[in-house]
Amino acid sequence: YALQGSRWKVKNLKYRITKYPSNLKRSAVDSTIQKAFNVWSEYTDLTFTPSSGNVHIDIRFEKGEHGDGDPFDGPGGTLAHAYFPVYGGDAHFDASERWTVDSYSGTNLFQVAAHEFGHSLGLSHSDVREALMAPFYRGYDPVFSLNEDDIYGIQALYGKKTKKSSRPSYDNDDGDYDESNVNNRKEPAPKPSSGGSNADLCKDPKIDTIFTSADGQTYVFKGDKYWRLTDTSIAPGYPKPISSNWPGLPGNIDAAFTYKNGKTYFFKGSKYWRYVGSKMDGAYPKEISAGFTGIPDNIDTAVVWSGNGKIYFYKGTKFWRFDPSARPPVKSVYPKPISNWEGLPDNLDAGFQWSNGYTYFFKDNGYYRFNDKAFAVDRVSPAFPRDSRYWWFGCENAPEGT
Amino acid sequence: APSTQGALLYLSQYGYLGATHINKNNSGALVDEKTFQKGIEDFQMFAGLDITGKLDAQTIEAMSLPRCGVKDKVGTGDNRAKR
Repeated sequence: YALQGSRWKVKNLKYRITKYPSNLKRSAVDSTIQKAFNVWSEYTDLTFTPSSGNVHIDIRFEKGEHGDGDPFDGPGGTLAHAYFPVYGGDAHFDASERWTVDSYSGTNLFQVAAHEFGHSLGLSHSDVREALMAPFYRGYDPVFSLNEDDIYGIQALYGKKTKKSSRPSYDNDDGDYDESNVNNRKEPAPKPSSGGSNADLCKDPKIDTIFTSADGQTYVFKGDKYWRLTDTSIAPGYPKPISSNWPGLPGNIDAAFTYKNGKTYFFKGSKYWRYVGSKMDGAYPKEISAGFTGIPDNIDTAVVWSGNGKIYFYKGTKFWRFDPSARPPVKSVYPKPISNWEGLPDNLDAGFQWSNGYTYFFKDNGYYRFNDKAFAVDRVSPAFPRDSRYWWFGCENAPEGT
Repeated sequence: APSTQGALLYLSQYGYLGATHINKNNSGALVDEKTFQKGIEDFQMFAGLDITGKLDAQTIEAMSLPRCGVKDKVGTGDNRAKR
């Protein structure tokens, strides 16, 4: 990252949008601009409040020459520019661009605004290609997350976040894990039922999906119900209706994962939903074909693979790799056969990365532990697949042979 | 795709030519080859391209990308007068 050399002395900043673009609703612009500011308040104590009268940051959508001697050039080329704090912090967007929200077409207002506000706060362009503060527009990123380079930059100016946020603290990890810890952590050990009712899972352990939330809790979905898993069994008080913790989310979910931006994505049929904690993160459901172009409908499962931090989708005998920062996000070489993942069966039910760093896949009554370093299902005793009832859900007895 | 003149404008606009300022109205400004090559190299380095010092296809493509209008090189302060 690069610091320009100036910053705001106060952390509570006010902004105003004095000129709106013609092709977007005002309410959409308002919410997108606030969301773009939130990118920076997520990791610092900075706050951004819309206001009238005297404000710190003035935001305008302008065409061509607009009074600052730095004219815009029409569609493409220069998209926007912003002034460092010492020059006032204002942000100007080229009104000739086709600004869009949550769409692969046009130019994504959220991403460009978040970048420009980085300048408004004192960040220069970064030479880290993946950073938000890199100067080039990379196209719409449906699973945007701030790069650690940007986080270090903004925290160098304004310090780390100290105040509690109503939003969950996001995991900034890049997907790698500490191998030294992996070997010290244990497999989920068999234990009797712990007060919750695991009857459904013990009777039929085939699950819809399993995932870990941004705050480190592991959840299992089956039908309309969900359970929270402990290190050894299921937590007391479960199952609960899915809708009680994720309002608006239907049952019989196909797949779910939590990305490094801390947001959890749920998939069912041709649609997907995005949540921050228990709150739906905008207007959902949306079409998988729109938000995850190149991924088919009716997937079996999806995981963020620790080997490279990319998102893998599985369906039937095939898998697809989705890289949000690449264009296109799914390369033409996909789909590939699941048999490339040594030891994994086709037609998976669920998969996720557990706190010990291993990726686990579930199918029917059993599960497989995938060793991301060896790129194969572990060959250990007892062999995989092992029975999910005994090893994950706290059911009393492992059936014979498992 | 930018011509040499277009590339000069680009490099000037985004801070790769130091104090040399070029705009559409004084496009005849004299820039020696060494300054141009250094500007290209700096841009290639910043954009993560192979550093050839030449206005090659990868560089032209990178210069054609939509981008932020703020300069990549905002100065190191070397040219500030001593107070």
